[in-house]
Amino acid sequence: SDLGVRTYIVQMAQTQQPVVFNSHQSWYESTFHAVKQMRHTQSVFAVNELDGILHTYSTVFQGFAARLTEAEAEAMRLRPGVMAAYPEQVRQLH
Amino acid sequence: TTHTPEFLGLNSSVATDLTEEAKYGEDVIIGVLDTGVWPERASFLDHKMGPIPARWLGGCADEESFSASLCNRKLIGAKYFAKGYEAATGPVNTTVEFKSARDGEGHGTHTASTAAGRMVSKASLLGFAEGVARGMASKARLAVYKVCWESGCYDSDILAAFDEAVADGVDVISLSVGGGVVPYYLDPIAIGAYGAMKKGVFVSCSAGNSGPGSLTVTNVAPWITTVAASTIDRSFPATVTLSGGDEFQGTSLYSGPDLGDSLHPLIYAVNASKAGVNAYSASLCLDGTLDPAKVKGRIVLCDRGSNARVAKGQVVKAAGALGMILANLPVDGEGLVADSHVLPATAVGAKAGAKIKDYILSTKSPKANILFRGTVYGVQPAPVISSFSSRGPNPETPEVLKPDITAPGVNILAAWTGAAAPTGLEGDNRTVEFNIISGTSMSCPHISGIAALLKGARPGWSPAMIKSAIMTSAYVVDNTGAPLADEATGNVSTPFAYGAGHVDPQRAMNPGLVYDLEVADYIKFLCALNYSQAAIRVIDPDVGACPTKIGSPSELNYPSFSTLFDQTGSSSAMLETTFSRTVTNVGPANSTYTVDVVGPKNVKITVSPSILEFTEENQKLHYTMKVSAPPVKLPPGTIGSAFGFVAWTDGIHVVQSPIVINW
Repeated sequence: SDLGVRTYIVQMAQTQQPVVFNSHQSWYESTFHAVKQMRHTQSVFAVNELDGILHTYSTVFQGFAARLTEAEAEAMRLRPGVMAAYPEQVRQLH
Repeated sequence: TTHTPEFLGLNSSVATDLTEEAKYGEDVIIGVLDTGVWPERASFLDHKMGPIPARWLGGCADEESFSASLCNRKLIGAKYFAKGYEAATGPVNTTVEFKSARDGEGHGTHTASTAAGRMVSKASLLGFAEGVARGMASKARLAVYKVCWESGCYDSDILAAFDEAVADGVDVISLSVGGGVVPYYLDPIAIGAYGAMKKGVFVSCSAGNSGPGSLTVTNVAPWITTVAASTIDRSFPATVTLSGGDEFQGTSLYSGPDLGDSLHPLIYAVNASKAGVNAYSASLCLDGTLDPAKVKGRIVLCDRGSNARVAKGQVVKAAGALGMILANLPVDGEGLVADSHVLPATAVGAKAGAKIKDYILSTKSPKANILFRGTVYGVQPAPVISSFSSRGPNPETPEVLKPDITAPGVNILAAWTGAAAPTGLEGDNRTVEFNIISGTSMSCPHISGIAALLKGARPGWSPAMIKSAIMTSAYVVDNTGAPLADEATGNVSTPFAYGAGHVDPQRAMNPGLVYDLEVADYIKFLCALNYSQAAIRVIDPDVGACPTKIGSPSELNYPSFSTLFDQTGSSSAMLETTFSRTVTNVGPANSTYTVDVVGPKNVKITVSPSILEFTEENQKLHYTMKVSAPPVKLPPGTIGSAFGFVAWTDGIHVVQSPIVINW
């Protein structure tokens, strides 16, 4: 089930955060879990910390990074409040 | 670093001395996103430093391998970001690398100390480049954010570090890392740097080491200051002598017993392969390719490429050789990088390499020696644009010239980790306090430190003003008075290699005029790229709709000029473009500037008005520059380019910008 999983950087529209969430973090987690649940009939995600949200961004960028399959990333892009989801690159020292 | 402060004129004691006015950057905080730091190095001591600026919100993560108590009034932040790395590759192997801000590689310690290291006397690498080492802004505060690990630097971690650094309150971000060029909305470095710029943080990044080919420059967003690398007037010569008396100049940081006065048998590695190993692999001195019986007691000539330069030395030494000559191939040109080899060894350029190979082929018993001549100063010409430094045109937006600026990046001495040898090789057990390495990674923190000095001296300047000051005050002639040369060819270099030129920190403090840019200008630029609204909002979520009439990306009020004409071979009409620029007077209130333009043959460049009369400080005046060029038809896939300069001068300041015309 890990085949094709990559780290995606997901941008969220802060103005679209539903009032039911009292923090960006909880909104991001809800969005992330909703996508994962759509892909898995059983809740097999979040086996360890690195299967969940890796980073939450709030200063130069609004959103989070998480491990997703391409299909999950596509599903993520369709979620309310998600502006973009794109895979990360690996950089090298110059 | 040793010697680069002198080479950059930062040790002068004139009344307007940048370092004095900026208090050596004491009020400025530089964030270095890299491999971490070795905090015990003398470069990070905090003696005679005042209290940490009250606005600082950052701190140091307390880990087993990096106690928070190691931080001080100099090193005020130390954090690490590994979740992206671990998610991709598995947990950090703590037997191989430190899961903390501690630098096990050396690169981050080097870049941090280059930007802002304290003065350390008698610094050297095994006796080479000895002197007082200091960073460009020697009292600036340092906050290190470790984002690079064994297998690379992961975007999600880099973006997290940008996020944290800006929240912590850094003023300058230095990032000597890069990868492929992608649209800005898919590039977390561009996105992170934009968010930083929006909050007033100056971001400098390395241009890359993929030169001398064109279109190789990276980190090309216009809100980033992109830094190319050049030599300084210091070298580490190591001369190859052949039995016929021919001599070839090479370079080396080898420190140990030399090869004596006599000549030694010489063999080309291509003729020393082990049974069953192809000659090509042997020519590169790849691990396990050399036959000890053929190389024992000889000097081995290896071709550059594939494995690390210092690793070739290790292979040659393990096979029982006496020494090594490392020859550039034609693709490498004449650019040389000095290395602290584990056996007597020197690097030579492609021409010398070819001649030595000819000598080996044509001589029955070829013999050679290597003479190590230590550290030499006053080298001419200098600076020379390094062969490896990545070149324009800008692959993403050719209307914005990249790189922006050049700084010292060849054979730079700065602090080093205590966990790795100067070669970085596992079998090399030497430990050093300072190391000499090369790359645009090394030039970038020079600019970061200089930007910190400017920020300290001119706290009201925006990141774009600082960048403009650095660019328009740069010089394009070397220490012989000739145009800056290109190490790859030996010919005259171009703005595709050096951008606006070589940094001149003292002149950057008093640029006279600056090209300022605000967030709204960048948004217009993004609209002009025909990015979708969704794509633009990835970079700036606050942006509204683009105007119905969108301009050209070349209308950005940038301190350099670049235009792209279609190759219209069938038409005879002149091709034209008009740039519009606004300059802000940061010099004396009453200043009159006149324009001087140097354009390429057959290209007409007119500036209107040709005189700018300022009556107030911070007054803004506009001008336009019209470029008329003949149509050109070139073979498919070919870019033609021509270069010029525009300079405004009031008799004291010279505000110079490169002009690039691409067909």
